Amino acid sequence: MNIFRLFGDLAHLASIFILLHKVQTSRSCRGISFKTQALYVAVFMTRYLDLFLGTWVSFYNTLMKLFFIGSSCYILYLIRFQFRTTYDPNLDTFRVEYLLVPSFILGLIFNYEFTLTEVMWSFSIFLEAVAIFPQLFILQRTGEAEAITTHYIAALGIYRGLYIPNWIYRYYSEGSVDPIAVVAGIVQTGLYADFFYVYFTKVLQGQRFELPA
Amino acid sequence: PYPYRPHDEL
Repeated sequence: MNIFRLFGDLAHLASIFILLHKVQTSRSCRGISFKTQALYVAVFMTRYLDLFLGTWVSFYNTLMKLFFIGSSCYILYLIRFQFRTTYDPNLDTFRVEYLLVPSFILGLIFNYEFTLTEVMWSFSIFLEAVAIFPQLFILQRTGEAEAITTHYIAALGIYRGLYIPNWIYRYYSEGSVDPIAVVAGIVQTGLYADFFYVYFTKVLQGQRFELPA
Repeated sequence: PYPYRPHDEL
């Protein structure tokens, strides 16, 4: 564990708490993509299969995995049931097959071992890299967003961004590289570039998140 | 060790 990964994980935790806070206080999931949230459930379920196979990394690792699975399922429940009337499926129209199918094919091609758990692990890494697309698509379509929704997206972007210095650190301290995670992680972080530009130049200056026309 | 390491990250 190093400071980059720790703060990355904390940013990831923060993003979930921000999202829960937004939904609970506004009693609305307006502007939140159910599809992105469902993809995260798929990501966690397929990546954390090792939980059920007796692989033990650390108490921290297990606790976080259980939290990510539990909280992502809870968020789906909130959107689908508790606040379903505030969810607008007509805005959330990104076709998830375009993300699921290529991620699965990439998982079949690029993996560390051709076994179910390893292919699923790779699939989850590729899927996570692009899972934010439906959420960004809603932003794109509406052209604006509540500040709290943008804080959620920013925390998610910071999370994966911080993993990059973590990998550089691990390369020098342990001599190990995880090429699949690194390539997907760089792509994932890159997808936030446009968003971050608007976020840092507008939202953090106290202005509304509005995309240029 | 390169290239494989057990998945110890989240």
